[in-house]
Amino acid sequence: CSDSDLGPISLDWFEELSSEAPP
Amino acid sequence: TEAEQVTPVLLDGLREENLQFISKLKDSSSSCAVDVSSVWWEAAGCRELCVVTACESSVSLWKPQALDCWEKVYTWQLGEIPVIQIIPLPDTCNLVCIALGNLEIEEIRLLLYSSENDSFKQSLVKSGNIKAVLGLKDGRLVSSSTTMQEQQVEIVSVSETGRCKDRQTLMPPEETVLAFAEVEGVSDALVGTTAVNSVAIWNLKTGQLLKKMHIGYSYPASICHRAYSDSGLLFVVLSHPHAKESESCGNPAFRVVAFNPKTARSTGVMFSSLPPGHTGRYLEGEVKAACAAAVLSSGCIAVWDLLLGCCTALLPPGSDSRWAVVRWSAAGSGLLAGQEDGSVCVYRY
Repeated sequence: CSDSDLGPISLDWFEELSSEAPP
Repeated sequence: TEAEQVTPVLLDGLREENLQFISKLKDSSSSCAVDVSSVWWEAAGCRELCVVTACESSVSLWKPQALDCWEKVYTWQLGEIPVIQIIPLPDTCNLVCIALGNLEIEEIRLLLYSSENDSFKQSLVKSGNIKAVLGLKDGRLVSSSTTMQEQQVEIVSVSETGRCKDRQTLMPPEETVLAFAEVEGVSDALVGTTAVNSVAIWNLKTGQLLKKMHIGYSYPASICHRAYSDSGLLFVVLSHPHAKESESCGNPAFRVVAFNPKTARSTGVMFSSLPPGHTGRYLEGEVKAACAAAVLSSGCIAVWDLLLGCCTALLPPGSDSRWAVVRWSAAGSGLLAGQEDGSVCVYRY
């Protein structure tokens, strides 16, 4: 799979989603 | 004769046997194997990997003996509610966790040995309309349960004395959670698959529901078995008990799907289908690392290499009893296979 199929990939996805999600 | 009945079938001209029969244990008082599991058990300073077998009304602990024999150490008798599942608790010792219920789980109980009063005992962890439960590392259990109004997703920490030390709730999604998996590589992440075929991600530390990602309509009622994070992607191993056969994929039992948690987009990575020419479908199974095993509706057990997407061994049903349940051992490469007559065969994979 490529970036274009799945969109931009972040190695820190867990930390980023945790900071964006409601507490 | 017994060994002949349980000799693995070799597929597609494979020369080496991938499953080696080791031993068999038979509970003469048991009618049907509901579930089987392995548990670390320490007694008199000796820690051993024991086998736990469950039938509807009792759960037995079996200790390994010389010459591949097994000795039944103790049998816990349960009440009126039937045992339907053994819940493995990783990294624990002298603790067996079970689910009891009829169509759905009604109780979760711990079975243990108490050195305080030198007796085997049991304790209630949770009761209710429980839809899914999973043993997590550090002696924790996560479960989803429903009331008339809402769903509760809860983590309970249990001690080796059978006490519930701590309870924490996670934010529930709108739809019912049907299965959970810890995320390898991200210590505080948990995923679950839901009744509308989504994968939910939680932060175990904060209880936040981080994301919901739809799996797609081709494979309804997918169940997650394993999840790991690699290179910014979340890989989830799913089983598809209700998938329809297709020309491109055959009859899929397991699928590895890569999700981008940032965008919720996904792509299938690998299919593991039923062996060519094999009729029937996936009934139930378990995944350990890159290996998957399942009982098929034909009464066979199939084993797959999930990275190669191919079936590596097939155990036909015995002449007098079909396979009912298959589980991976907690240590090494052991496979525990339970038959409908209550006997359990131990294989090395």
